[in-house]
Amino acid sequence: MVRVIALANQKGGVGKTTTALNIAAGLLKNGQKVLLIDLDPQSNATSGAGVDKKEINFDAYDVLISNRSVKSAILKRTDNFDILPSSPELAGAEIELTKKKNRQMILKRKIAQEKENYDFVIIDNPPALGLLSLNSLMAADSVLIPVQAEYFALEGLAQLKKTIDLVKEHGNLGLTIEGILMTMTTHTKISRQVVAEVEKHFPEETYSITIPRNVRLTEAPSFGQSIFDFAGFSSGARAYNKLVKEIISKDGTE
Amino acid sequence: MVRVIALANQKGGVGKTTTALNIAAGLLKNGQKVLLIDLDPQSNATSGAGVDKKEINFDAYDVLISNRSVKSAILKRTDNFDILPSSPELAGAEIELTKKKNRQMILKRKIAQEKENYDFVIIDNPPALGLLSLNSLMAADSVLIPVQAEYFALEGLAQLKKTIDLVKEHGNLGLTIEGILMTMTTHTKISRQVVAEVEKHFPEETYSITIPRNVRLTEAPSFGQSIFDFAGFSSGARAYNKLVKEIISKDGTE
Ligand SMILES: Nc1ncnc2c1ncn2[C@@H]1O[C@H](COP(=O)(O)OP(=O)(O)OP(=O)(O)O)[C@@H](O)[C@H]1O
Ligand SMILES: Nc1ncnc2c1ncn2[C@@H]1O[C@H](COP(=O)(O)OP(=O)(O)OP(=O)(O)O)[C@@H](O)[C@H]1O
Ligand SMILES: [Mg+2]
Ligand SMILES: [Mg+2]
Repeated sequence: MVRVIALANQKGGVGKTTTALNIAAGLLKNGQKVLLIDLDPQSNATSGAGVDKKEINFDAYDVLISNRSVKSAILKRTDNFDILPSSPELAGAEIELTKKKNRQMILKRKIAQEKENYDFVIIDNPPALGLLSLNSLMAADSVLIPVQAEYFALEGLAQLKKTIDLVKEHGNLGLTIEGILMTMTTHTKISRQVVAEVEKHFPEETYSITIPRNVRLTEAPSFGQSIFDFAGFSSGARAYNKLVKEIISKDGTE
Repeated sequence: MVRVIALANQKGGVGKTTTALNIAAGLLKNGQKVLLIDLDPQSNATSGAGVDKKEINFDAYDVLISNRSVKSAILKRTDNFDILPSSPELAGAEIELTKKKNRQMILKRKIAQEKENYDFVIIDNPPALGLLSLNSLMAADSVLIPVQAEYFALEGLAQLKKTIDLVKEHGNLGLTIEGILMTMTTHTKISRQVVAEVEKHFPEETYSITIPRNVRLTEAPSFGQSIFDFAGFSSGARAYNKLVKEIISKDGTE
């Protein structure tokens, strides 16, 4: 039974892409078959996974706007790891999608067949709650919400929760919160305060596992590697490893 | 002669809001009259400036979508500092703006009179190149681009430059780059590499001043204070002070 997990948070720079890349890699390490979909026009997940722009024939823009099949756009990375790459053109998709019928359900429809070939589909999103992220939330079974352990990151949480509730009411009844993941935690007072505040407001959903600020996590994608390949003994690798074990053990039957 | 400076970068979490708040405060310290406009639905600039949601009557959404005047929505903070606050409703503005005529020019038209009461207008934007940011770029004289000294931040730079060139061709001929500001710099190899790469591609536009990673900058907004009031002797305060002096000395006549 495939599980589709969307990464979402309209606050920028909170670790959506870093989490998408490293849980995809961690799931692979645990023998799972994974499709990574990059819906962010910045293509950070595409490049962080080591994809060279020259390898890309079709991308997420072609699938959503020009009706290409997912199969024609997927790039095979390893035996068990495929990626649907992004491109800068996707930035124009937000406006072009407003003209289409059922504009929020396009991704769900497009991946309906293909997703059955995998154990997990991980979708990275841009820092916004626009039509690209809505497509993701409609196609997803659950949403993983990275929250940076810093003051500004607190503000968007209520807004995000509201959006998830709206998605449930208008088209994706079964959407659940996979978890709220505190990222870039440090030993500062402000970091501890933000973590405590999020745990207070969302006690059920917040993972006990937190991802510490770790420079290895910023270096790994510049080599197109996951944290496990780049610095397998780092604090970042250990934390993402625990997170992946938790995701696998929750076999999706709430 | 008022100068309208927009903060823009579609990459999230690079320091747009932190820079907007601290250059606004720094300009005040130097006797300038400042209007801060918050066009980000996350309202980080609004709360970072110490505004309580209860104080807000009208906001940027009312100005852009419901045709309220800028004057009716502005909150007076101190003698020389006003703010046009944001609200979560602004998230819906992207889609609503697509239906309006001259949808990119609304902010420019709305601030045309009001801006003359100030020396500087600073506009904070969401992490996207959608219609909210386009409104800002059309209304601005120049754009200040914070770039985080980390690998992922490099990718969006070419896209951003393309967007600025498009804006120049379609409506705001006079738009210039105020500067590219490297933020959250550290003594790591990856930070130095990214700074060197940006300086190589944009030698003219990149400030020699860089903003170091400094925890005081993340704490200040949780008290509604600028870095100057919160930790005036910190490395963050010293760097933003230098930046403000550079902005004032460049009196805008390119
Ligand atoms: N735990 C961590 N420790 C240190 N740096 C981190 C950590 N997680 C992410 N980063 C770095 O912080 C920056 C922001 O992370 P990332 O790009 O993954 O966030 P994002 O939410 O995907 O951003 P955007 O909103 O732009 O899509 C990146 O430079 C990344 O390398
Ligand atoms: N020089 C710095 N040193 C340390 N932390 C910083 C620095 N500048 C910004 N920050 C912190 O990094 C985070 C991202 O900064 P900020 O919110 O200003 O970026 P942004 O570009 O406005 O984000 P968004 O794309 O979501 O609008 C915030 O938690 C902020 O407090
Ligand atoms: Mg990202
Ligand atoms: Mg911001």
